[in-house]
Order: sequence, then structure tokens, then C-alpha cells
Amino acid sequence: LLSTWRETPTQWYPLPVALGALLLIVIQYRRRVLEKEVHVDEGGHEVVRLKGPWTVHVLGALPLRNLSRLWGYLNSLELPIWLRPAGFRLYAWIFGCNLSEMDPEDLTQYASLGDFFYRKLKNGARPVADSILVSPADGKILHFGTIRNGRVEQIKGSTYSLDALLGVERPGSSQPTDVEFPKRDMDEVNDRHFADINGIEYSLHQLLGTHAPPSPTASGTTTPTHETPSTPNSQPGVHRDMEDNVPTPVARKHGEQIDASVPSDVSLPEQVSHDAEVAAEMGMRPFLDRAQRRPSMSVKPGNALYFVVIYLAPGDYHRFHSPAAWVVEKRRHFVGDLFSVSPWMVRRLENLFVLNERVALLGRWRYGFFGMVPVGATNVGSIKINFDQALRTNVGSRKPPPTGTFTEAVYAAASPVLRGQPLTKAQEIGGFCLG
Amino acid sequence: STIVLVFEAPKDFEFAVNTGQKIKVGEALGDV
Repeated sequence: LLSTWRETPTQWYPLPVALGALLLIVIQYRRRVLEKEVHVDEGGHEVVRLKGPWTVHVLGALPLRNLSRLWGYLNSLELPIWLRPAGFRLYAWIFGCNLSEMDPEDLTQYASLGDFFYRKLKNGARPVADSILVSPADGKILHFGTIRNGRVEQIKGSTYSLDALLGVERPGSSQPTDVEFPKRDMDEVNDRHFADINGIEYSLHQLLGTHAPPSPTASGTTTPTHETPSTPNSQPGVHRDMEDNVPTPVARKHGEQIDASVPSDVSLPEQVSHDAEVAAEMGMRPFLDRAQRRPSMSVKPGNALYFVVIYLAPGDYHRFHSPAAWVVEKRRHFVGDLFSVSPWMVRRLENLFVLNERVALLGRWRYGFFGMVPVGATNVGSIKINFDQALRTNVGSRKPPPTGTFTEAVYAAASPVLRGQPLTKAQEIGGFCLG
Repeated sequence: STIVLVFEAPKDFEFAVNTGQKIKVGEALGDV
């Protein structure tokens, strides 16, 4: 081998120029065709796939969800009190946090970096503008504009599907009324007190809103944090939290929707008059018919669909607020990847916002459809919604469902008048947590 | 993390922000 390696003569000769040019043309043609190719499922809905330069594919091969949860675990560890002021000041200096607007200002009261990251602001720290639409978060405007042909522009020349972002009703899924709970799942509920339906665990109390006999918690299931109290307002499909009396929705898996609406024969609580006042304040009509209540992305004549994307940097205040007075009718939780959503990544990874884990809050405001979509990232994979105690994001130990599928909860029972969760402008909705 | 807003509004709706602009909770995004 050594002698062959040393003694075999090397002959160099030029490749024909025409062949090289032809090769380049073929490569370019294939690339353009592949870029324009849209994969669709059996229902004709676009299937989103990872597209971008090699760096993106390398990142896609990393276990980002596991890294995110590890990051969250590390940042939930309690820090010694003596380390907290110096550590948080260093973080604030690196990422540009304003420590004077926090509540509380005493850094020793934040047990971990996760606590500090999810800090609150003092009352009055963020004055609310007299405008119909205000910013839901501190951050940077990445992009905004009009939605045309159902496509949202991520960067100039690159778009993603609005349907992929917000989800669409799939064949086989029914509306959230008049749906019977599957017999197979009822058996599991009876046996275990908790049901594991297609990978989602439901508390029987939350699921049906009825009193179930106490039984031991099955191994591998979660323990409910609150018991359903017996109150005059208890209704099927409604779980009222004992501490803050916030109604939580009934979760439903794609195609296995469960009635969470208030039956017509249930007497309406005293909240009705309050909700009617809120509706009037929002310029909405209470007791809309069912067709009008459903969020629809078909715009009225004279209207258009708009979008705006706001990026929250690591040093920003990470709770988000309602950008307008509106009613959230449903939420869709998409379990996906957890790529970074930094502007660098936004420029490189196509379909970034429809690949990542996100929660789409869908509803209506005075001009029609309104949707708000918090999108998770590697460092902040956990999304909290204050009025939705059942929502769990960035959960491990289960194989993530295919991209584009979602679990849905309806908030029809939250307000008998507005048939959804009413939110006032600048009201705190939830936030992003580390990991 | 990122927040995407998608909404229907009259065609005379105008954004009050620019791309790349820093913004805080409660500041105006746009108006009719």
C-alpha cells in the first residue's frame, strides 16, 4: 500500500466546462423545485417540514426539547441567598434588565433564576396607550403587515401558512357540542379516576365537572391540584379553581371533542350582568348565535387580516398581556420543536413559527377574528396561560405528536354571556417560563 | 420567545410601529 501510494502517478486534467455548467444548472433547478414543493396530508393540509441551510438541519438534529427541559430544571434550583443579588445583577447587566421596575425589588426574594426570569412589574410601570391595539409584551417588532392568500410573511420573500400557524378543523373532528365521550375512554375513567386519552391525561373532575368518588391516584398520572368545589355555579364542563375561582376549560384531543358549553337549561349566574357590561364596553353583542361565535378567518367586506410578530429577548419582562379587549373562545396547543426564535434563526429557518411549540388563543374582538399565538423557544419552552390551569406545555416522556396536530380547549363555559374568556386591554394573560 | 398576533381590522387600520423597533407592554401597536 505504501509503495502504491508513493509510486502511482497522479494525472490532472480539466473537466469539460459544459459539463460543470450543466451540473450547476441541475443543482439550482432541483433546489428551486424542492423549495416550491408543498407537502400535503390526506386532507389537503400543508405538512410543514424543516427547511433551511445545513446549520438549521444540524440544530434540528439536536434534542432541543430535552435540552430545554434540562435548562428549566437547572434554573429552577434554589440559589443560596448570598449569591442571588450578585448573580441576578450579573444577568441583568448582560441582558439589560431594568431592576428598578421589578416587584419586589429585593433580589434575595427570587429563589432561582427561573423566578427572576418570570418577575412581575410594579403597578403603573407600563402605562397603557389609548389605542385599540397595544403591545402584549416587551420586545422588538420583528415583522408586521397584511396577510394575503392565507400566507404570513416571516421575512421578505419567505412566508408560512396561516392555517399551519393557527390550525384548522380536520375531517372527523366535530364541533364542541353534542359530542358523546367515547365508550373506550369512559372505561378507563371508571377504572382509574384519571383517563389517559391518546397521550393526554385528564382529571375526571376537569373533564366532566362532576363529583367523582375519591379513589387512589393511578401510577404515572398527575394529581389534581384543586378539587372541584360544590358551588351553585358548578356546571358540566366547568371546573372552578378554589383559590381564584377561575374557570378552566375542558381539554379535547383532535377529533375527540367534548362538550364544554353551558346547557340551555342551566340558570345563569350573577356574572351575567357583569359580562354583559364587559361586552358593551368591548363593543360586542352578547348572546351571539353559534355561527357568529366561532372564530372565523374569513374577513368581512371592508376588512383585512393583519399580523405582527414581537420577539422577546432574554432580558425582557416575560409575562404577556392582552393586546386588546377581546374574547378568547378556544386555545390550540401545538406540540412541536423548540428552536431558538432569535432574529438570526428567523432569517434562516423557514416555517419557524409553525414548527415550534405554541399556544394559539383564538377568538374575536370588535372588528371580527382575533388570534394571539405565544411561540416557545429552546430557553423558554413553557407557556403559561393564567385562565387555563389545564394547559401543560413542554412536557417530556411522551413521543411528540406529528407536526401540525394540536389539542384544543374551548372556553365557552367561562362566560355564559360572551361564550368565551373575556379579556380587557393590557390584562395579564400569562407568560413564558425558562425551560 | 415570540408572540404572533393575527387579527381582522378595517382596511384603514394603521400600524404605529416600525420593524426592529423596541416596544413595551401597553404601547400602541396600531389604530383605526
